[in-house]
Amino acid sequence: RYIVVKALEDGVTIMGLTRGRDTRSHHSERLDAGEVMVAQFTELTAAIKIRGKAEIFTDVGRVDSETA
Amino acid sequence: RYIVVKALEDGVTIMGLTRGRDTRSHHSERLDAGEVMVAQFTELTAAIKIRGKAEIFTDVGRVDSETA
Amino acid sequence: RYIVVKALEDGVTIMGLTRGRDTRSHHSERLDAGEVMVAQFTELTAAIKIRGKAEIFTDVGRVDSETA
Amino acid sequence: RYIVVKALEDGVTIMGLTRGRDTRSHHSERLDAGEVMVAQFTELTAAIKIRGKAEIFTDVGRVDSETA
Amino acid sequence: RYIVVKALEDGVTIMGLTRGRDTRSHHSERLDAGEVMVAQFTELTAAIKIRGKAEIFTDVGRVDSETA
Amino acid sequence: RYIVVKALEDGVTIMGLTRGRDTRSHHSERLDAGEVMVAQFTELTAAIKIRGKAEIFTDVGRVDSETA
Amino acid sequence: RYIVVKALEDGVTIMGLTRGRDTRSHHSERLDAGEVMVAQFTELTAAIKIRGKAEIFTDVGRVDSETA
Amino acid sequence: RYIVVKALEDGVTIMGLTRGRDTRSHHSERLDAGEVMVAQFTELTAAIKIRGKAEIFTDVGRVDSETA
Amino acid sequence: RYIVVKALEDGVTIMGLTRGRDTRSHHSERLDAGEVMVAQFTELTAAIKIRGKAEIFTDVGRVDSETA
Amino acid sequence: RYIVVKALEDGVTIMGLTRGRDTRSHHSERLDAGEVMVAQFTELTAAIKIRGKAEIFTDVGRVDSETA
Amino acid sequence: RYIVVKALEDGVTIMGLTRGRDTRSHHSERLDAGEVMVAQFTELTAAIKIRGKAEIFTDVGRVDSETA
Ligand SMILES: N[C@@H](Cc1c[nH]c2ccccc12)C(=O)O
Ligand SMILES: N[C@@H](Cc1c[nH]c2ccccc12)C(=O)O
Ligand SMILES: N[C@@H](Cc1c[nH]c2ccccc12)C(=O)O
Ligand SMILES: N[C@@H](Cc1c[nH]c2ccccc12)C(=O)O
Ligand SMILES: N[C@@H](Cc1c[nH]c2ccccc12)C(=O)O
Ligand SMILES: N[C@@H](Cc1c[nH]c2ccccc12)C(=O)O
Ligand SMILES: N[C@@H](Cc1c[nH]c2ccccc12)C(=O)O
Ligand SMILES: N[C@@H](Cc1c[nH]c2ccccc12)C(=O)O
Ligand SMILES: N[C@@H](Cc1c[nH]c2ccccc12)C(=O)O
Ligand SMILES: N[C@@H](Cc1c[nH]c2ccccc12)C(=O)O
Ligand SMILES: N[C@@H](Cc1c[nH]c2ccccc12)C(=O)O
Repeated sequence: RYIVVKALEDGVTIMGLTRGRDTRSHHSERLDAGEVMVAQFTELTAAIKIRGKAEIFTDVGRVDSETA
Repeated sequence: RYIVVKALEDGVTIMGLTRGRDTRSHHSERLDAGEVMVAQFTELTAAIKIRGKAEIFTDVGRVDSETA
Repeated sequence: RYIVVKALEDGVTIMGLTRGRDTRSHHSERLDAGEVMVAQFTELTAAIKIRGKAEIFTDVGRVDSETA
Repeated sequence: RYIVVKALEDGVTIMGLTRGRDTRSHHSERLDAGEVMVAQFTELTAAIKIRGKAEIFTDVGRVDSETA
Repeated sequence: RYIVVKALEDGVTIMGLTRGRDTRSHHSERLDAGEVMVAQFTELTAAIKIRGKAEIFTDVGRVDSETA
Repeated sequence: RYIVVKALEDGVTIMGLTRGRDTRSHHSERLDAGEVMVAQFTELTAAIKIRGKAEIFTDVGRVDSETA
Repeated sequence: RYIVVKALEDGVTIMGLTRGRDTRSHHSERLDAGEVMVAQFTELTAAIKIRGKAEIFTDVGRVDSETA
Repeated sequence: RYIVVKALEDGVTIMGLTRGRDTRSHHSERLDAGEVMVAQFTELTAAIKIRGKAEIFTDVGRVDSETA
Repeated sequence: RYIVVKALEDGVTIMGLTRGRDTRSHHSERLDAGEVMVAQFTELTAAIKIRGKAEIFTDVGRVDSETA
Repeated sequence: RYIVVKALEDGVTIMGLTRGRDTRSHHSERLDAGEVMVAQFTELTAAIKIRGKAEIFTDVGRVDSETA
Repeated sequence: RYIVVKALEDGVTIMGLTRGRDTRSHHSERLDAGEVMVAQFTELTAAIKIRGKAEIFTDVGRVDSETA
């Protein structure tokens, strides 16, 4: 299963959080305005956190993340 | 399977509760206003508790959590 | 499979009842007004009982629990 | 698979009937007015009987049980 | 898979018929007016026969059984 | 998978035909007016034949059997 | 998977054709007017041929067979 | 998976073509007007060819074959 | 999974292309006007090419092939 | 899973790109105007690239490729 | 599972990001205006990043990527 993120500004970050006893960020992908990332859940990634202004598409709904 | 949480205020907490004989919080993720987290159920996480003002999207419905 | 419970008052309780020959409460989670819990059925939990005023979302329907 | 029962009066009973050669009640859960129980079919429970006034939600339909 | 039966009169009977070379009733559950039974097909039960006035809900349709 | 048969007259017969090299009736269940039978396909039963006036519900459609 | 056949005249025949290198009729069931047969595909039966006037219900559509 | 063929004229032919390195007809079933055949794909049959005037029902659509 | 091809002219060709390191035509079936072929994807066939004027039905859509 | 490509001009190319550490074209199929190819994803093919003017049908949507 | 990308300008890049502890680009496919790529998630590719002006089709929604 995957999610789709489209950055609506520069410097949007998509953090992959680890599966298992520890919950830390193993990778932080930077997206600039207009770029799109399609990211799966994997053996490594059990949660995904998005910061910045972006459109997010998932199986359970579509939502926009926003900058403070 | 996963859920999607979008924080509508600063300091929203998403607690992962352990699977198995014990039900304790193994991790508490803080989200600030506008941030989005997409979190799976896993070998470790059998329940998820959300505190603070947030939009929550799941397979069985969409609901808003609220601050007291 | 999981259910979603949103507390509409303080002191809502979500009891996990054991799977197997015995049916007892292994855990009782307290939710205060506005808090949301997303809880799976597991190796341990074969039934869930909700007391207090809450919105409950499941695969087979949406229902509100109420205080006496 | 599970069903959802919401008690509409005090003293509603949800009986789990055993799987296998014998069909007896292994557990009888009492629900008071407004309480909700979400109960799975399991290795132990192959049938469920509900007495009292309650709303019942299942995959094959929604029905109300009634007191005599 | 299961069916749901709501008795509309006293003395409704739900008979479980055996799986395998023999087709006999291994159990006959009595339901009184307003009671509801949710009964699975199992290793033991390959057919179910309902006598009396009742509402019956199944995956392939909803039908009422009637007394002669 | 199962079918549902509701007898609309006395003496409706539901015959289970054997799976395998032979196709013979291993059991003939009699239903009287108003009675309902829910019958699975099994290791033993690969075809079902209905005689008499009855409502029949299946995954592929609903049909009425009729007396000559 | 199964099909449903309702005979609209006497002497409708439902032939089960063998699975494997040979395609021959292993069984021919006769249905008289109003009778209904629900027949699965099996280890033995890989094709089914219907002669006579009948209603036929399948997963891919409903069709009537007709006499010459 | 299967297809349904209803002959609209005499002498419709349904050819089963072999699975594997060779593609030849292992069986040709003749249908006369009004006859219906329900034919599976099998270990032996990987393609089916229909000649003559017939109604054909499949999972991906319904089409009529026609005589030259 | 299969596709359905109905020839709208004589000499339509349906080519099965091999699975694996090589992509060559292992079989070319000729269809004349009005003939229909239902062809599966198999251990041998990983792609199918259609030349000539034909109606083509698939799980992902219906399209007509055309002659130059 | 497969896609469908209908060439709208001569010389459309469908390139199969390899699965695994290398991403190179293992085969390039030429389609002329009106020809249709139905191509699976396989052990060998993990991505497909289309050049030229064509209609493309997939599970996730229908799109036209175009010449520069 | 796959996604579809149609380039709306020259020089669109589709980057496959590695599965596992490392998240780096293992391949960057260039698409020119009008070209279409259908790309799977694989043992190697756990995330896909798209730069440039393109139409993107996925199971969870359709989105356009844009140039800065
Ligand atoms: N390490 C956690 C990551 C996680 C998944 N879902 C969560 C919900 C809340 C908190 C952490 C998580 C786990 O494997 O389960
Ligand atoms: N440790 C519990 C967590 C849990 C899941 N669902 C619940 C419902 C109620 C209470 C606790 C739970 C378990 O594995 O089952
Ligand atoms: N211990 C019981 C819990 C239970 C599940 N569903 C029930 C219905 C009724 C009563 C008890 C139950 C079991 O494993 O089956
Ligand atoms: N012990 C029975 C319980 C049961 C399930 N479905 C039934 C229907 C009718 C009577 C009894 C039952 C069994 O395992 O099968
Ligand atoms: N003993 C039979 C019970 C049964 C199931 N479906 C039936 C239909 C008709 C007659 C009997 C049956 C069996 O296992 O198959
Ligand atoms: N003994 C046959 C029963 C049967 C199933 N479907 C049929 C269709 C036609 C005739 C007989 C049958 C079998 O196992 O296959
Ligand atoms: N013996 C054939 C029966 C069959 C199934 N589908 C067919 C289509 C055409 C002709 C014969 C058949 C087989 O096992 O495959
Ligand atoms: N022998 C071929 C039969 C076949 C199936 N689908 C086809 C498409 C085209 C040509 C032949 C075929 C095979 O097993 O694959
Ligand atoms: N031999 C190729 C056939 C093929 C399938 N899909 C394709 C797409 C493009 C080119 C060739 C193919 C394979 O097994 O994968
Ligand atoms: N060799 C790559 C092919 C590929 C699939 N999806 C992709 C997306 C982007 C780039 C390359 C690819 C792989 O097996 O994964
Ligand atoms: N290497 C990472 C790639 C990845 C997938 N989904 C992600 C989400 C965020 C960051 C990285 C990823 C993994 O296998 O999981």
